[in-house]
Amino acid sequence: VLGRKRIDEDLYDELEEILVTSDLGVQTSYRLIEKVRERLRRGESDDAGLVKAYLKEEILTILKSTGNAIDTGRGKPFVIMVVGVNGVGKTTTIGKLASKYNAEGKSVLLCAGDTFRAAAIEQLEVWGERAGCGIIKHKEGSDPSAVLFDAIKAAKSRGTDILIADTAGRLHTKTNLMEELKKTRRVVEREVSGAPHEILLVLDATTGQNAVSQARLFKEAVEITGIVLTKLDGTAKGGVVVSIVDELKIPVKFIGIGEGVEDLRHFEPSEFVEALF
Amino acid sequence: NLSEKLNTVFKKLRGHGTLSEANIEEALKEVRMALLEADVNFKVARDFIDSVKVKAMGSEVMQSLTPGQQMIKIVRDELASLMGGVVSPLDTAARPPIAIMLVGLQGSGKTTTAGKLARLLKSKGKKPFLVPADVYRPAAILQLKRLGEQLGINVYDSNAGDDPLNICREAFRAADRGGYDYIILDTAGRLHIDDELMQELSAIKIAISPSEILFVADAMIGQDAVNVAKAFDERLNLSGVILTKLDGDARGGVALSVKAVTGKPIKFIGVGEKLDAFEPFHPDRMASRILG
Ligand SMILES: Nc1nc2c(ncn2[C@@H]2O[C@H](COP(=O)(O)OP(=O)(O)OP(=O)(O)O)[C@@H](O)[C@H]2O)c(=O)[nH]1
Ligand SMILES: Nc1nc2c(ncn2[C@@H]2O[C@H](COP(=O)(O)OP(=O)(O)OP(=O)(O)O)[C@@H](O)[C@H]2O)c(=O)[nH]1
Ligand SMILES: [Mg+2]
Ligand SMILES: [Mg+2]
Repeated sequence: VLGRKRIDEDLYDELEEILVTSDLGVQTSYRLIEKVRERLRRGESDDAGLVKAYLKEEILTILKSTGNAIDTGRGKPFVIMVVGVNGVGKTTTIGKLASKYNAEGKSVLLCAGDTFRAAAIEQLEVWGERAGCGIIKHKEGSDPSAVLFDAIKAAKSRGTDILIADTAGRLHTKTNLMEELKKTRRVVEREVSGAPHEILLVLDATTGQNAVSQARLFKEAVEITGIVLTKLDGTAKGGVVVSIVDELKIPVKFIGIGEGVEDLRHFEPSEFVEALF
Repeated sequence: NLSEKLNTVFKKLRGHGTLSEANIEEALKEVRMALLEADVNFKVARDFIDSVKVKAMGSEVMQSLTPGQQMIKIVRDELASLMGGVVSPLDTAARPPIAIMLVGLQGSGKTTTAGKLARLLKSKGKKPFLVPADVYRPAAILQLKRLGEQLGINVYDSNAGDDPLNICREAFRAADRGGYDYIILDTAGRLHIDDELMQELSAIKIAISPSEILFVADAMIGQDAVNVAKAFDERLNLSGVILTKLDGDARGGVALSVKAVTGKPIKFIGVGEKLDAFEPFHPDRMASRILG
C-alpha cells in the first residue's frame, strides 16, 4: 500500500510541473491539484488515471464559466477598443479582426489611435489595405482621443457596422498612460450610446505571471470584456489565462496563431486544455 | 512578501530550540515559491534551491537570531552572483565596422533597442549605422528609419522586397565604405521553432560574423524563456542578452533562467519606450527584484 501511495505523490509532482511550466502559476496549480486530491478522497479512489482527467475537468470548468461570443449586431457603429501592454500584438490582431468581419459582409473602419510609436499609423494602414477597410488617422503626436472622436463621426456618417480602435501599447503600471486610456474610453461612451461595446485586452501567450497584473489593472481602468491570447503558435501554453478567468471573470474570446491575416481563431476551451497536457 | 513569509516560518519553529534540516527545507519551499511566482523556470528554480541549500544549512542561518533575514541574504547573494560574474561590455576592439546583431521573438523590443544602442554608441563618440533587416512586418523598415531620424543617425535604405541576407551584406559594405564604427542589424521577430527563419539568422551570421549577437527578451516572459533562449543560443552562440520593459512590474525571473541555461551575460536593460531608457544590467538589483 505504501508503494502505491508513493506513485501518486510522483504523479502529483509531475502534474505540478506540467501546470507550472505551462504558466498556470504556482498558487493556481496548487489549488487545482488540491481540488483533485479532495475529489479522489471523497470518491475514495486512488486511480491514477482519474487524476489527470479530474484536473482537465477542473480547468475546463473554469474556462467555460464565461461566455465568449461577440454579438456585433448590438450597436451601430459597434465599437471595439483594443488595449494592452507593448508589443503583444494589438495592431496585428486588429488587422485579423477587420479581415474576418469584412469577410462576413460587415463594413469596418479602423482608428489609428497609436499616435506615439514610430510608424504605428503606417503599420495599421497596411493592415487596413490587407483587410480591405478604411482608416481614420491624424498625424503622429496628435491626441488619441481626438482621432477616435473623428473616427466615430466618420463611422456614423458612413453607416459603418464596426469601428475598431487601435491604441498605443502601455505598461499597466504607468498611471498617466492608463488615465489617457480612461479619457479615450469616455469619449466613446459620450459619442455612441452603449459603447465601447467590446474592450479587448491583448495578452501575449509567452507572458508569465505578470499577465495577471496586466489584466487586473486594465480591468480596473477601463473594464475589459474579453481577452485575445496571441502567439499561441509558439511553444508557450498561455496557462496564465486560467487564473485570469478564474479570479477576474474575463473571458478569452480569440487566440492569435500566427502573423498572417487569417491567423485568428475563436477560443476553444477544450482544445486549450488538451494542449496544456 | 518573502521576508514576511520566512519570518513566519522561522517564528513558528523558534520555540523548538535549534533549527533542523527540515526547518531549512520548509523555509526553502517559500523561496522556491517566490522564484516560481517571479517566472523563474521550474527546473532552474529547483536546481537553484538544491545548490543554495548547502549554504542555507551553514551556521550563518542556523545560529542566527534572525534566520529569515540571513536566508534572504544568502539567497540574494547567490542569485546575484549567478546572474553576474564578469560582464564583457560591447566589443570595442574589433576592426570597424563592428557588427551587432539583434535577435528574438516577435514584439520583444528589438527595433526600439536598436535605436537605443545606436544612441548610446553615438553618445560615446562612435559613428553607428542602423540596418533594418525586417522585410516581413508592415512598416518595420520605416519604424527604424523614423528612430534614426529622431537620433540623427544614418539608416541603411533597405528595400522590403529584398532578402534580409542581401540587405545585411550590402549594408555592411556601405558601412565599411562610409567609415562607420558600428553597424546594428535589426532582424525580424521570429519563433525559435520556425526552422526557415532561424536558418535565415544563421546565414546572416555566417556572412557578416557579428562581434555581438544579442538576444532581446521581454522581462515579462514566463516559463517558455528557457526553450526560446536555448534554441537561439544553440543556433547562433549568442554573445549576450538584453532584457526589455523592466520599467513595468514584471519580476523578471527570465534573467536567472536565461543565464542558467545559456551561460550568456545580460548586458543591458530597457527601462522605457524612449530611446534614452537604456541602462547596464545590475545583477544585485535584479536579484532583489526577482525575490520581490
Ligand atoms: N507568431 C505570432 N506573432 C504575432 C502574433 N500576433 C502578433 N504577432 C507579431 O508580434 C509583433 C508585434 O505585433 P504588433 O501588432 O505590432 O503588437 P502591438 O501590441 O500593436 O505593439 P505596440 O503597438 O508596439 O504596443 C509583430 O511582429 C507581429 O507580427 C501571433 O499570433 N503569432
Ligand atoms: N515600456 C517599454 N516599452 C518598450 C521597451 N522596449 C520596447 N518597448 C516597446 O515595445 C513595443 C515593441 O517594440 P519593438 O521595438 O517594435 O519590438 P520588436 O522586437 O522590434 O518587434 P518585432 O519586430 O515585431 O519582432 C513598442 O511599443 C516599444 O515602444 C522598454 O524597455 N519599455
Ligand atoms: Mg500597435
Ligand atoms: Mg522590430
